[in-house]
Amino acid sequence: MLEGKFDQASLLKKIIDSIRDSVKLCNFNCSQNDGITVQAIDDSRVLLIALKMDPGCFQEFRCDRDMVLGLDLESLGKILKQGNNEDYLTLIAEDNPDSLLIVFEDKKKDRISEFSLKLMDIDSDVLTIDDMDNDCSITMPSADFSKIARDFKTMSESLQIIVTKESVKFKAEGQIGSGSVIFKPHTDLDNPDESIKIDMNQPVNLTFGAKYLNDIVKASTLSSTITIKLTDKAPALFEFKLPSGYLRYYLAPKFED
Amino acid sequence: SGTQGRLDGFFKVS
Repeated sequence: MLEGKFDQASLLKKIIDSIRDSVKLCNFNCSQNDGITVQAIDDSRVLLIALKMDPGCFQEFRCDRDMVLGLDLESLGKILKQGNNEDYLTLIAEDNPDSLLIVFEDKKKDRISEFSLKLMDIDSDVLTIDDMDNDCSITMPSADFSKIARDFKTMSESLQIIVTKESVKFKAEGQIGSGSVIFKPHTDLDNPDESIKIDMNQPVNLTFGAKYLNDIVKASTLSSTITIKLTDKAPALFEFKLPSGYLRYYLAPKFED
Repeated sequence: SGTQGRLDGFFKVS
């Protein structure tokens, strides 16, 4: 049996809102030690989502036997809209389930809402992601990165990320012209999440599809910082930390014709 | 501008 209770329904709502525009169907793998993990790749096979909700994400978590819940995220999203952000949210599944029970509890009123979501058999291949040695790692406020991704998409289909030891530069070139934003590393002692950290082994210059970056920054609601790991001619990793665990996006770069 | 790469070339399917 699975029973996972979130202190705030908003956490799962934000997670599903962050991934459902990229992937529609995905398997939620549940286990006592790892909590709930998801790996899903978008139809174009350009963007991969790796989600890890450790048991620490939950106020209470038990999973007696490993199980896989095949979920349609659009349907799950419809049910999650029914609860309030501050409600307790509990996911319940029997062993070998054909449905997932979703329970919202209002903390102040004696109101309990229950929904049952039909599960699906989802055939998906799993990709093995080896730990990569990255050329660069950037940690910055997620709101800043989100603004760049959204603003530059109006100018260009692509966003270039150029990292040197001294700075990270975001650059877009479009029909109307071009633009760039440069950040230099700095440490904000009063607000550590406002700091910008750049670790560089080798400079990189990579180009990514603006459309995918705009899907990725939907997760900015989950964490005030984002870590971007870049390697020449390889997929980039965009990571948002959860209270316990992470939401990661792997995005294949564009190449020169 | 440029050709969009795919993840399959980088990650192994298991």
